[in-house]
Amino acid sequence: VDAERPKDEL
Amino acid sequence: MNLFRLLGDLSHLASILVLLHKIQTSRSCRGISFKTQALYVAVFVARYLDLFWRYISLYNSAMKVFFIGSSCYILYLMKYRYRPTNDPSIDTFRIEYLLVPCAILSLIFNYNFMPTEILWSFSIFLESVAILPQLFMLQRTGEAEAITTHYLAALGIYRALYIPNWIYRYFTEGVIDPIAVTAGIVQTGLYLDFFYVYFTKVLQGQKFELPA
Repeated sequence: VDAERPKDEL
Repeated sequence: MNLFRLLGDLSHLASILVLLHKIQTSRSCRGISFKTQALYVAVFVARYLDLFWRYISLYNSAMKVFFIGSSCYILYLMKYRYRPTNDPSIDTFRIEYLLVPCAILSLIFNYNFMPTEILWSFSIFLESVAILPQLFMLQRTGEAEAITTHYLAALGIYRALYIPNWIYRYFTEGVIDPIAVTAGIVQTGLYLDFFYVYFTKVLQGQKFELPA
């Protein structure tokens, strides 16, 4: 599992 | 996009439309915390500036423009058009107690130590607590108009729905965003007392009143 932020979320 | 996130975003959209409707029809912003609304402008500007260099989808861009535009418009309504109905003497929460810790947290917890990512983290932390001046004001006055409580409920449901969205994304995409998840859980937690009164009183047709 990668810890990152999904850039498509508002 | 999954259903939880879509419904969450729509709930967020609905909350702002309800707030605008309340202000326009009653020609008053009584019961609304200017400080909370100003914090939302800071949240949206800090987070959605990526509008200028990152294109995701028309949906994504349109929502970002709407959230920045509508939050600035609400500030304008409160500060100018309906200024006499805005009572700063009951909006007394000290927002520096929110801004400073959020700024420090965003310098420690971010996905990349660069201005845009630090601003993103800051906006996530600040959003999680931005409702506090509003809830504090509610606590002080002890009651609220039904429409104000519908606004708050839609706003609370929005972040609550992001939690199943993150669980869904964890299992389907294998990604997890610890910063947003932690802040999102805190944010939703702040609404629990409010939700309790809202669901047991307002939705049963009673007035929103806090026990003395």
